[in-house]
Amino acid sequence: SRIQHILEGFYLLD
Amino acid sequence: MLELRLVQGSLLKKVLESIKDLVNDANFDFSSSGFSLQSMDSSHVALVALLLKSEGFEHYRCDRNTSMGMNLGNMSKMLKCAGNDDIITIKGDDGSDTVTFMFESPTQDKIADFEMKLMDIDSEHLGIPEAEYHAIVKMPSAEFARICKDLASIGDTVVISVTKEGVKFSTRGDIGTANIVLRQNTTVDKPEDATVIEMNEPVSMTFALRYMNSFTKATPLSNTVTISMSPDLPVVVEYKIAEMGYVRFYLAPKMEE
Repeated sequence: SRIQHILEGFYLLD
Repeated sequence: MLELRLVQGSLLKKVLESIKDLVNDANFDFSSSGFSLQSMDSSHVALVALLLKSEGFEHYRCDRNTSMGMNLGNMSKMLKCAGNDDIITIKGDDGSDTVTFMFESPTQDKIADFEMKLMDIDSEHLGIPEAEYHAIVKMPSAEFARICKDLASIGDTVVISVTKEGVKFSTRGDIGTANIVLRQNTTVDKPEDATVIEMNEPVSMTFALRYMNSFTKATPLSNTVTISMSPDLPVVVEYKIAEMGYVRFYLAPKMEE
């Protein structure tokens, strides 16, 4: 199994 | 000019102890409404969000929004020098490359100043979307800590499943398997001892126990913990800090290949 990158669950702000 | 006086200084000590092993360096963002911190752990699997509102401070002055980069290990070293009953004041001046922590004993007969060097930290700022969670479990924080510790002696990951029957924590390892089921239990003497399950839809997700156990270092901050889950979203493990704010931990689920 792999750990899903947490960034996928968040919005990257400038 | 920044000056924050926290009578219950032990709270700040507990906050630092709860996050310092997960995050090495972080920017503390101060504004007139309070201060916050948001940082990912070094492996970018977990995210910590801290909020302490100005109302919780005896004195709170922040003339303009400012961000201070601090090494949490160093900050923890300094705060460990404060007594548990001490009043802690955080002071900073515009443009300064240091922050001062002042510790006053309750009887005012001992006053200490610790000046810590600040650092420049490049951090990506992430927006945390409001989500409708499939299931929200509120339970005693000590019980959650006990479960995570017990399961970590058997396996590396925990499957958390919420159904209308209750919440199940499962693991498996070389020596065998373990399942712990908590049923909703609201008939308790103290509300903080209750286990409350709000479920819109059943959900089952897998997480690394190493991170869950790290989150439970926040147990001294709150009698209860809230675990919010939706498929494919990071789980939110929240410890509310009475009247002041919260420490929230977000953890990405483990996915099947």
